[in-house]
Amino acid sequence: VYLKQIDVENFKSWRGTQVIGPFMRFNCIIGTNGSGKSNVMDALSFAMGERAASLRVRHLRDLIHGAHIGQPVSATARVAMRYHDDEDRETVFCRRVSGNASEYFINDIHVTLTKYMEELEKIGIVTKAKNCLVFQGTVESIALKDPKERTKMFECIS
Amino acid sequence: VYLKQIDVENFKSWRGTQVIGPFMRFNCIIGTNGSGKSNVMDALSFAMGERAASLRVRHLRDLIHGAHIGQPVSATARVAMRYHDDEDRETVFCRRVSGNASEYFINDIHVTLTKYMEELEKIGIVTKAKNCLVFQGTVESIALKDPKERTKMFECIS
Amino acid sequence: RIHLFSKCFEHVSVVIDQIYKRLCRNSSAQAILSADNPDEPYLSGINYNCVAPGKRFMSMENLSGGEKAIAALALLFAIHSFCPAPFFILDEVDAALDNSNIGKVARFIREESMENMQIIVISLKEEFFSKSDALLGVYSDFDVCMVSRILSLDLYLRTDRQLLIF
Amino acid sequence: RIHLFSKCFEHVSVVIDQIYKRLCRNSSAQAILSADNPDEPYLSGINYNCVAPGKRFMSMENLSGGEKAIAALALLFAIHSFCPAPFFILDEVDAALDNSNIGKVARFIREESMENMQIIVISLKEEFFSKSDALLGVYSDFDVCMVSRILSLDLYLRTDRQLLIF
Ligand SMILES: Nc1ncnc2c1ncn2[C@@H]1O[C@H](COP(=O)(O)OP(=O)(O)OP(=O)(O)O)[C@@H](O)[C@H]1O
Ligand SMILES: Nc1ncnc2c1ncn2[C@@H]1O[C@H](COP(=O)(O)OP(=O)(O)OP(=O)(O)O)[C@@H](O)[C@H]1O
Ligand SMILES: [Mg+2]
Ligand SMILES: [Mg+2]
Repeated sequence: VYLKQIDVENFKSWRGTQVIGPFMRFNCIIGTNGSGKSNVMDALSFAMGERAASLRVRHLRDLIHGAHIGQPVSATARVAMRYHDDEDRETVFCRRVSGNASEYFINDIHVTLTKYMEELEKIGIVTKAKNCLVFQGTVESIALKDPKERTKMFECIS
Repeated sequence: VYLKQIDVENFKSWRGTQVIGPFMRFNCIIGTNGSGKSNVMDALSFAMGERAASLRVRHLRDLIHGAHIGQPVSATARVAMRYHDDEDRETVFCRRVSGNASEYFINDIHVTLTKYMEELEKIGIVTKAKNCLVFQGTVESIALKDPKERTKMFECIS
Repeated sequence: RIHLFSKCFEHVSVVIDQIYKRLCRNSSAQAILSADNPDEPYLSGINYNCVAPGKRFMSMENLSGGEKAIAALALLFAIHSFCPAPFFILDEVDAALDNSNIGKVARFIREESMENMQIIVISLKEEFFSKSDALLGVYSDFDVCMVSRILSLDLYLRTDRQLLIF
Repeated sequence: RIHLFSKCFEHVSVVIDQIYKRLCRNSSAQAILSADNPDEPYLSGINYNCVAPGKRFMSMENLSGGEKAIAALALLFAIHSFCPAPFFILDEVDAALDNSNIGKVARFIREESMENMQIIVISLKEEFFSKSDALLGVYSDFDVCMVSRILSLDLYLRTDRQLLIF
């Protein structure tokens, strides 16, 4: 299974509907300070079910393009992750926020958060174990966790 | 007043007596990861009266060369800052640690901590205001302090 | 549950040392995971220590910023090998690294992406983006407020890589 | 005491905007300090906001890593102008900056060191050390454990700078 592309709609600095990708095996995102690179990471974390605090905002509605200057351009923001398996069959995981409420879709079918997370776990994404995201500025703290925290981390992934 | 050089003696990765300097107006310290650059910053902060926690150690005696592998080479560690004024007269501020106790010297005369800090303030170094040290990895947090903390910061410098 | 925990702990302790040696390109480097209570690791804390290249065994707090960043990457990739996610996203993990370590980490990540999983790296440094298959350039456009746009370059088979980027 | 606080607050609020414009090399950039209770600033919190180049007014949390680092440097230098210390030590403050911002910050620091105070910068980037008067190269020597040594280069009047460093 691999990530083919991400569709973002009015998410943070990404206005309107934009496609980010296509992704290959080893991908590098470059750009000047403040251009919107970490916002791509936030878009992926959002689609994987992360809370507002890990997305550098206070409320989910602040994710909508323009909300940071008090002029949100829409009532909703949406991020869809397109996965392909070895036979190139596509599965689309999508999360949408309207106001502070989230809705989850798998291949355009509305599902509950529990179902959404279950399906993500089936392809190996365990959001609460944070086993595949390293946010900007946090890499050193991963090595410095206190021993008890590290035991919890191991408990989560086993 | 400007800093001319620093004499370090058995301080962290700096073994024996070594001279760091001479310093000019704009100085740059370079070197590979783990070579000992931040240890120079720690030496200066130590000589300015900082506590063990800001020096990345648990106890002052861990500052002695070799203490990090349980084989301290000496019972003491020493750092001296040599200041020159406009007529090139030198003032030497020196701090020495033996075990966990610190001793302070100005031009080789043993003084109390209070006197030492008073003299440093006369040349503009107010250690508790941290107005001249930026430790590795902390620059962004300076902009993100919460408003009450910022008021305290202003109180300290005024 | 207890059995799973021990299996995971054993697996990661073995793998982390191999990964750390590969990251440092140095066979004397060591990464050591140890439990305070080895019989029942799930009840006690787990310690993580590294012997950085050319250094002796010391506690993680004594390592430098760059040395800690490499130790952290070793732990991440070791955990991943036990519980593999389909992809990894790393946001400027190279910020504290000197040029020689950037080269080592970029080569390691390239090797991992060929063998084990898809990797997305956000970086400001040329060493990283010159080794990637796909380059995604984000730039700012201005309207009512700043708007991000993206350009994507497929570098996979291009031999004129150097020309393309600069 | 109260009088001193207000004087400091007024001074820093004026200076910080000038410094931020100089750091960004952009006259539309703004740095704004505001007190919750302007009549008695010492009783309330002090807010700090920046309008980064090309952006609108937003809270500091929304800025990116690199943008925050520049905002922090502006505050530091503004405070320094009120309560001047004889020197400044900055340990890898350029870690999150892109190449164009590194150039701007390095030029600003050079200007400040010529006019206002002595500056010591620890950096891994060539843009910084190629603009300095004195270059101090730290290297590792090995004995019972790693030992640091230093080499110092006086670049002050040298015209063959490029030659020297590489
Ligand atoms: N809700 C929003 N709507 C529109 N733009 C936003 C919103 N939230 C944040 N932004 C913009 O995103 C920018 C930050 O983007 P981001 O953190 O992705 O930058 P970056 O490319 O990672 O930069 P750096 O290299 O400095 O880390 C802010 O400057 C702001 O202009
Ligand atoms: N008490 C001590 N005695 C001897 N060496 C020590 C002591 N404490 C720390 N060290 C050494 O100092 C090293 C860290 O040095 P430092 O933090 O200055 O590196 P740095 O040059 O700043 O690296 P980076 O570029 O990664 O930030 C450790 O790897 C350790 O070997
Ligand atoms: Mg970023
Ligand atoms: Mg350092």
